Amino acid sequence: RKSRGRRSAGLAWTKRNISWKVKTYPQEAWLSRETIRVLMHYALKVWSEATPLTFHEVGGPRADISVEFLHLDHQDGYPFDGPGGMVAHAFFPRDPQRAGHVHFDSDEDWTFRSPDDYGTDLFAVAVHEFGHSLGLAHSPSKRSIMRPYYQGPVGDPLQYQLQADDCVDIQRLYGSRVLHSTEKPESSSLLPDPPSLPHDFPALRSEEFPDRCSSSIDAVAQIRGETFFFKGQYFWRLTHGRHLTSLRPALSAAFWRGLPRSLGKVDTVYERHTDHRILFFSGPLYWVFKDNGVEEGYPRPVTDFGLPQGGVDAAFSWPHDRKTYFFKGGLQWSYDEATGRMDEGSPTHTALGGQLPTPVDDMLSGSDGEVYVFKGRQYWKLERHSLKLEIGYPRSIARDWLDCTGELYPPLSAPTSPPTRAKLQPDWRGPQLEVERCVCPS
Amino acid sequence: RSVPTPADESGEVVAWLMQYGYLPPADPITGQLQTWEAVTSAIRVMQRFAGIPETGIPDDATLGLIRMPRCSLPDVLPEKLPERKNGRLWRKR
Repeated sequence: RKSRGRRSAGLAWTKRNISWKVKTYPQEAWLSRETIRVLMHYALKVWSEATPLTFHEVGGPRADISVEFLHLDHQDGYPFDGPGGMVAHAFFPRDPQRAGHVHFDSDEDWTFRSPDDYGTDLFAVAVHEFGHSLGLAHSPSKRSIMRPYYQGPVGDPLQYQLQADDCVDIQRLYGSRVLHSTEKPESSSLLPDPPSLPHDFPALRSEEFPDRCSSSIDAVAQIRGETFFFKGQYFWRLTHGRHLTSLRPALSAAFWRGLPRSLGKVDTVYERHTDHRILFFSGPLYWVFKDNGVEEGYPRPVTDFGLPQGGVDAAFSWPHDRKTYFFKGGLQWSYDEATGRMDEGSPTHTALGGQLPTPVDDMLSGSDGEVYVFKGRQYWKLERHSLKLEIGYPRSIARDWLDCTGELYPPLSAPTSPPTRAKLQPDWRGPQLEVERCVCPS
Repeated sequence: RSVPTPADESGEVVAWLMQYGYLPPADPITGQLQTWEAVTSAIRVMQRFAGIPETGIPDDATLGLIRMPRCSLPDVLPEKLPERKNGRLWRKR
């Protein structure tokens, strides 16, 4: 989590929706202003195709990325040198004064679709420079667009795609678009693709699904290293790198085949360490899933575990001692997955009692044995072996896990009446676009 | 004293190596010339980064790259310059 904070302060943009504009054009140029703007659009598109970033052109004075064609010494520490030599430069996101500034030498013969040996291909150089604007340094790889030497045109802007090295490098900073989109997950993902929705399935309307920045959470689970947050009939999914795969939640019953569509909420979910089955608990019933398909014969009553008929609040399977702990109110049960039996003496008064408000909403054991406790819109972290409360908690689930960087509604400390959805839903379209003129770039 | 770099012969190379981060800028206080050893190892680093034979001398392949149009950002990003105590350069091991 901390590294995320550091990342945003250093090498990468924290926002995903980045504005750009061409601030000045070369005095004499072969290329028209429209062509220059279109080429910039496509050069940025190259990077947005590999990441969750989106770029939009603005007409007003303020833009995150501003492109200028400048001459010789232009007072930024990197004077140009006339035709040839230095052709362009751009500054990293961490540069306090110059982040987003992209400068092209106006003395170059900027070309588009010209013979390789004539002029300097503007699209190729622009892709390179925008790589710097997003945080990439020069690369020694001969195939990389981030190689410092101009190597001629890179082909048709409409067809151009990043080399693998460059994809890896930029996704290290921003994650990949596939994992952050609601499009089909990559075939390499551990859990198979969700089935297509049956025709009678209720369509997803934006006013229906919960807002991740203001909701409490019903259940949390780490499954195959990915973290799932369940709320009502939906869930959000975070990648291994803890990047939210989509701002919009997915319908649980559409992904977890066999989970009833009518299920209002899930009490707890965990991945069983013995056979990596995934167990869902809701009220008096539980389901066992192999990957994301339910096994034959489920649901079954939770009394199979020796649990009370009413079900549980929370559970987590602890790799540390390979037991699963169930919680209900102020009681806890410890269940030995290997023998399939509840431990002698269960239930006991929960050890959490003194440290945390009970009942909790859910608990999660992290990959290196730490345990997180979730209640309402806050969470606590327990030390690995001692399960003692770590200092600095509770913290906000929305801010630390679900990518809500803005003001949280309502503020965590002051419980207020739930605000209207309109107020809750942040405006993802970015700043108001002041349009001077529209050009259709494709 | 180390042999000073024959500036007339390779001023362009030294300037280029400093421009792109392979050599620290010349010391403005002492005006100390870049030693040839430093230039040689800087050329090797540049040749390695460019994927050409590491000869340590400004041969044709190296000069060809040095004169090639390119992005003006350094290849070697400025790190924390070595600390300076009582006038001597202390390099971290």
